[in-house]
Amino acid sequence: EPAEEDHDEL
Amino acid sequence: MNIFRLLGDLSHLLAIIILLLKIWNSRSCAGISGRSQFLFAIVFTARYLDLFFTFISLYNTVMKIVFLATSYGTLYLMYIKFKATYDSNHDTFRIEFLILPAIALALLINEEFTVIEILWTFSIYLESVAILPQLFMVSKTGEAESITSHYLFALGSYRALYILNWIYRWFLTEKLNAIAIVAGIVQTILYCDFFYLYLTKVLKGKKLQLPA
Repeated sequence: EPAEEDHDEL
Repeated sequence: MNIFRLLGDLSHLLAIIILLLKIWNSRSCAGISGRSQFLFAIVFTARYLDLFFTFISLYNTVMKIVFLATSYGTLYLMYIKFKATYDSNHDTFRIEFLILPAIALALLINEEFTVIEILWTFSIYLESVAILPQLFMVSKTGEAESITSHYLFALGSYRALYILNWIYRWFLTEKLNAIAIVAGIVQTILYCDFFYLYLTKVLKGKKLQLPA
């Protein structure tokens, strides 16, 4: 299960 | 956050502000591609939907709001307020040939098959080619005002700085997103021709002439 994608970049 | 990403975001913000000031002060959007600005508004809308339910940092939230507001503000100036000065004859790039492949690719190649992730991935793919209508328009008109070339330089530099940010994060063995990196490299490569002309011509006070 891929880690929850947290897109911290703009 | 690292210096490369911060400089990248500031370069991006600078580009958007240069464009807004150019249109507002000259009361004209001659030489500017409304289609590219339209694509940028789609990119920000698709990518920043998480604005309303994930909080990463104040900086992140503020910048997302600023980017959304300025991109729609630019569309307003181009298509409503200064519509008479919009050069639709030279702004003819078929953007459906950019949007549809970006949607297809986002459905095929993504990290997670969820609505938010697909929209984010779509926005990454679309952003990598969103400048094409503008570059196409400059090549069609054969030249660009120096303020427009400063805008393009700042806009191209933003993703180039993000590549340095990804290299820096790789050395720190931080988590990286391959989709964003590949698309960011493609995006930056599209500017190479322009970067060469900008550095060899515009900075010497000459006009930017793209070979038609």
